[in-house]
Amino acid sequence: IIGGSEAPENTIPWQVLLSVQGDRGGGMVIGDRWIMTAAHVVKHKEVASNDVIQIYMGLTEIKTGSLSPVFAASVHVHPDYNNLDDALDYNNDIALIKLQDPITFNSSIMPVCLPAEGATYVTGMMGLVSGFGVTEAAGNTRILTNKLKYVHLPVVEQETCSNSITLLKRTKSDVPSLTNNMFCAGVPEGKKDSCQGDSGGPFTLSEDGRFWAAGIVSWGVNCGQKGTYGVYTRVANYLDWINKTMQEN
Amino acid sequence: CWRLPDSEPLMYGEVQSPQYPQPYPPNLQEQWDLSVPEGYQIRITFTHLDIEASAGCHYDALTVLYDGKVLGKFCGHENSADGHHPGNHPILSPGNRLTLIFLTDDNNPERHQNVGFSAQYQAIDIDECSAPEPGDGSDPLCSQICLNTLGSYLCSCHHGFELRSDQRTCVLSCGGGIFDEPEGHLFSPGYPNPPPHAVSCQYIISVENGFTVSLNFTDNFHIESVDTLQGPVCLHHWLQVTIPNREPMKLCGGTRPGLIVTNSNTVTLDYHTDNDGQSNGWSLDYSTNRVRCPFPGNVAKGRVTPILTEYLYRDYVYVRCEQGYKLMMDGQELDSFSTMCQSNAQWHLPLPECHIIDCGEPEPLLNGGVTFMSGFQNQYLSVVQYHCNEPFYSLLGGVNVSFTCEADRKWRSNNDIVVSPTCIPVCGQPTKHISAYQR
Repeated sequence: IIGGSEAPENTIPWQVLLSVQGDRGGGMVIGDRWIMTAAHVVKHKEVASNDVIQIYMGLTEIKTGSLSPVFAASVHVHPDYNNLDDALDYNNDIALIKLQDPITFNSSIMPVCLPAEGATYVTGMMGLVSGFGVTEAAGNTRILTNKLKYVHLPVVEQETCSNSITLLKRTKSDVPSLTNNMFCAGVPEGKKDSCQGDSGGPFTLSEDGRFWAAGIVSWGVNCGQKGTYGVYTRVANYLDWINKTMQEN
Repeated sequence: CWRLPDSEPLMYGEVQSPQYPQPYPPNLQEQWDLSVPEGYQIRITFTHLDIEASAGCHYDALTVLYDGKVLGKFCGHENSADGHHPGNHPILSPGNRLTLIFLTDDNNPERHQNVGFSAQYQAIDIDECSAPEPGDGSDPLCSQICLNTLGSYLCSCHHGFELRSDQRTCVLSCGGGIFDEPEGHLFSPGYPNPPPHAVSCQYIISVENGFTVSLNFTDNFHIESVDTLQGPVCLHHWLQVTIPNREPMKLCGGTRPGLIVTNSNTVTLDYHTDNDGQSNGWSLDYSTNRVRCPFPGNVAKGRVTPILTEYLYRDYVYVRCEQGYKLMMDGQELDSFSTMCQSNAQWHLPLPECHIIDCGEPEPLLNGGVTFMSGFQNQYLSVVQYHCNEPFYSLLGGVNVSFTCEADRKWRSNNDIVVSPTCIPVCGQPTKHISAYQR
């Protein structure tokens, strides 16, 4: 998280820390047996093996000796996710992990709500994005934090985001494309953003005192740079697939 | 000659004159010896008779004889003025034999060819019992009871007598009489007439276990008693009534005893007279009653049915518990209960108890719990309420649900739901919020 703050305990209880073959990623609790994350965090990896993936919950600080993973039973990547080796296609960047044992919820571990049917993403609405990904210290030095951080970011109008990406594509050839299964969040002046290691983590919107999972940290060009936005998987587009996958498994 | 095999006498048959229905030849002397089984007599009927008519049947004649005695001599035909025609009247032989002799002379009238006769006979059962008593002072066929049978008769005797070896006369024998019907009538030999002297009769009334015998003597009771200083005693003649486990009692005198309720299913009556004196005897009707069991009692929280004024042998009572209670006996639960009044006047099972039912522990609720609201030890009508571990879980449907232990031993909600509720996770509501006061 760039430009964010440390999350106090129990404030983002759905946050999940994934460690996949040593790569740090995020996820969110959506049920007592289910974690939602980004497909690119788990794709192409034998993630159902507990040697490959470790799942941690209820943490606001990663401390050696206090980590107690929960175990995955199966991983379900969206069937239309086709990010090949060039890693430029983030469409349908969503996956579900089923846990071996159900979790009992408490103040430090709690599920985030799924979007309501027909949920809308209102431009400018402030969301909360969190993770254990890289942060930025003084002088643009990127460092990996062991503390859960969060930042509030507004939903960006789709066209604005699209224009920013088009602009980037003029100078960079390997910029992924924006689809309707994605949305952007961030501020044009930069300094606040999600970043590497936050992938798969939650971008939540709040309504009537409840947080719902609007987005999954997916991709972006650089982090926190002026004129760029973070791109998130639009969870509301996947309600049918999520429900179907959970019911069938 | 050789002996023909014996054959059973016929029960019926037909006899015809030679060459019938052609005219009979002259100079005939034919004889038929008819017989039927012993105990029957023969009835013969002429279907046709046409024999040369003459006065006294002097020339041609058919003679019917029994044991040498002529029963009839016939000739002529139905419409002839002379001769002797039997007409349609059958002839009955006194016994089981009959002889017909047909004689013709050598002279037959030329103008009329007589065809002879045709007759049919059959055996008729003799009712030996209806025969009048012999007037010559000889003994009747049966001394007491005569039973006619087909072809014979049987003699029988009144109770207290048995048939002698002559199968005709009866001798006093009144021992060994066992009366096992639920009711009956007994009387002394020859009653109401005096029996022969030196009678020793035993009557045993023995009915099924579970019944008791009562004796009711009829008015005409007469057993000789002897008057002594201490009053009349049954010295030479008596009727002794023996009831198990009680002192035997001797009855005599001219007044019938009152109703004797024995409370036993077995009574022995011994009637004794000696060679002197005279007793006209006695008769009685006996009846039976079922034994009575004690009142079965009451069952707390239960009902004993049916409610009767008395409970007799083979009566059943049933016990049902009130709603919410179960039948228990010796620590075992019973599906149903009934007990029967036995022949020994005891119930075959003691009454059970009604214990309050319980529904067992309410189903535990995952991520929740159950609270007792009222009641005791999960018993009938206890009320529990489920709750979820808030604020992380909430009840599906959102309303606290109470369950009551019902009579079917299931915890049920007011909506008749049996399954326990479900706690669903609360999403998106952290217990602590990120505070941002800085502007």
